[in-house]
Amino acid sequence: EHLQSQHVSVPPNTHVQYTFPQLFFYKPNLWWPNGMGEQYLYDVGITVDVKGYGESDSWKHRFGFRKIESTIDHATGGRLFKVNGQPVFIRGGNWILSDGLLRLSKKRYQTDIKFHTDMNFNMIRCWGGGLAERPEFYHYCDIYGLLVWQEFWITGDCDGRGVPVSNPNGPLDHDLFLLCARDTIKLLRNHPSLALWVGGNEQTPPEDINTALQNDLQLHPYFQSSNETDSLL
Amino acid sequence: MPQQQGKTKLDSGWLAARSTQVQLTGIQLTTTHPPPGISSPWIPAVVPGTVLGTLLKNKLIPDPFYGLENEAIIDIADSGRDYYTFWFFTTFDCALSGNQHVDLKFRAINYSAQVYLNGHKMTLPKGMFRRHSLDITDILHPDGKNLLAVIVYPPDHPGKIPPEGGQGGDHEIGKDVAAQYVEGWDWMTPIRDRNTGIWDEVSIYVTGPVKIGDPHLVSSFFDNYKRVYLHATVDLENKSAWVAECTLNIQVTTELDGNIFLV
Repeated sequence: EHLQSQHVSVPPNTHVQYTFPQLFFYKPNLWWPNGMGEQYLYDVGITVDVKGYGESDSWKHRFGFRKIESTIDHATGGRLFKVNGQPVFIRGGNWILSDGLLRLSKKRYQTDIKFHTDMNFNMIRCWGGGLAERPEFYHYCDIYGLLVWQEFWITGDCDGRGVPVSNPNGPLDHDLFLLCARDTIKLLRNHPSLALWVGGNEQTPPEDINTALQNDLQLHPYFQSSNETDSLL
Repeated sequence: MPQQQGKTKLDSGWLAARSTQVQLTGIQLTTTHPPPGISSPWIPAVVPGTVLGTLLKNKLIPDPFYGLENEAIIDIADSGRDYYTFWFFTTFDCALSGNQHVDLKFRAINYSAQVYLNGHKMTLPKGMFRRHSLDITDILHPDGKNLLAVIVYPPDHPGKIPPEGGQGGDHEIGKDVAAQYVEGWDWMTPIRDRNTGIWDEVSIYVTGPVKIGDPHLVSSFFDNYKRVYLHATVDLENKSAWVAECTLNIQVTTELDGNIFLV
């Protein structure tokens, strides 16, 4: 029941966006952070066959069914996380990047990330002065159950709070910043370990960037799990 | 024999040279005067990687993370941008059949670049955190042997490290969309080339007439996680000149213990 085929006609030299009818799962195995359960992953494969040609392209990704929510607790000002409805006490580590010269390797990622699991952590925070981490980083966080807090490229020191104060309006090219942010979101958004996008470190991005990011990152109401959506579905 | 579809990484056989030591143009490098191999000024290059990564691999600089060795490496603020503006060169085989198409993909470069393939010039715009995809179907070499040269430029605002150091140096790097630690922080020494280079994977990606782009998977949960839906949205691009009648398939499988697959 987890195989579906749809016919789509694509005009010449054009892009189309297509949404499959949703696939139903009864009590699927859920993905849990380290220490709360198993990090169950499914293989999702998408292929496109073209009449008269055969298979034209294919795509595969390891996907975990999980729902991550986080809200600000007004009593403490802290952020409360829930995974699959269960509150989770966050035990996490700071992450700058693998190597100062960007000598990035799967083996290094696996070793570093498994080390965090062995330390009984369940979150890694990717600092805004470092990188938007790479798919290989997220792949091992998916496997070992480390939630990821990913910051965009704004830091208090370089963007308005440093000594001397500099770049109070962030980078010079806001459109470029948003283009890079949107492309990064597309690159990483299917990883179950991705728990939270954060505007920057110790600093809110400039108003226009922050508003655009908040808009872009809202989950479409169609996917909100709530009673009214239930009837919609 | 049609080219194998899907991704082929270009991560070996790269050469590099400092731009100021190469008098040829990108067009000449990828047509009449390709580098003759490892001979000055061309050195073996580490791709994906940065300029310093390649220089370190060739022992042309000391390891910046040992002792005070980083002080022995000239900073871009003192050397000027050209000193860390580098050419990267490689060749690859790719011969398409019938209705195949091919993209040249850079998952990330820092900070901007010009790409030359078989004498054709293309631009990779600025930004450290963006993917680039170039349709090279029509500029492949007929004999399948392709020459690729990329000149990579440092960030626009590499900044200057004040004598007292400090978090983010003089903060100039914050004007660009790039990693900011490279000007140094309380835990980190400045990176002399500001991580200039082809720092993430390069690949060629072969498809038929229709290509899948950036699928988006979302799950929604009901009845206390008993009833779950998987929603999938894909971009499709028809690169051919006629209507493509497609069958789109989505399949979700899981590995059970012992490699028994449940579909």
